[in-house]
Amino acid sequence: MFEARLAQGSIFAKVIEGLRELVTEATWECSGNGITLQAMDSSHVALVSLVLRSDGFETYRCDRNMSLGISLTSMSKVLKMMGKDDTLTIRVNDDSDAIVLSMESQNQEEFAEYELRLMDLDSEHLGIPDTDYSCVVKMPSTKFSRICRDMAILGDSVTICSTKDGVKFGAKGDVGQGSIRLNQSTNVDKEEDAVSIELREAVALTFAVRYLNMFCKAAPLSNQVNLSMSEDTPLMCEFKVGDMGHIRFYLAPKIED
Amino acid sequence: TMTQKSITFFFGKK
Repeated sequence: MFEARLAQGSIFAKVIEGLRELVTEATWECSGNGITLQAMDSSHVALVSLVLRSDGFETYRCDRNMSLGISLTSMSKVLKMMGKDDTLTIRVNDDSDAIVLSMESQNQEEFAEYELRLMDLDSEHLGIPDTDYSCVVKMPSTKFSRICRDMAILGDSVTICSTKDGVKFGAKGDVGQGSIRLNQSTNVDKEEDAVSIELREAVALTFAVRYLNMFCKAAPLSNQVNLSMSEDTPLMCEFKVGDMGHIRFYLAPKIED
Repeated sequence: TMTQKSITFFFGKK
């Protein structure tokens, strides 16, 4: 049997909203350590890796490792029926072909239960190498979302150039071109508003902005986003999930022929 | 011209 209870069910709903544009169905790997998921988008340009550690749940029980094939599209629809302060319990009974989502209102006066049929999915796993990135940019996730949305107006690609002083996002297309430059914050009251850059080597990388905009669907999970970059290496775009885990999106760059 | 690489070009299949 698998059962995991999350006092703030809305966190789980935000995780699903963060994933479901990039991947419509995925296999969840459940073990005693927690829940993990790795999936590529249908064009195999981007990869997402999710970790939710067991100690982040209010209660967690996993008697044996399980691989659960789940339609994220359907799960998202079910989770929309959850109240914003509801407690969420996810359960898979032994020998069952369904996942049960139970939602309980804070005053314990309303209790809803939905079942979703599990799917048999072919999943390929990729080995993600440990990388010492040349540059890590930390910035407010709302700012990153706004920049990606604005860049998409100008063109299909965005070039991210990072130096020790700042990071520049630039795009050009048929309508024209533009760029936004952020300097490293020197003095901020709140850490979550800061832009910080850890740099060993300057980098300039070009990415399809459409994917960055899909990654930004996970921005409501976290005030800050980390962008880790090295030349000729996929970008790692990370949103923390509270203190229980993270969503890491990897995006292959566009490379000059 | 720039070419979009696949993620499998960088990360090997397990």
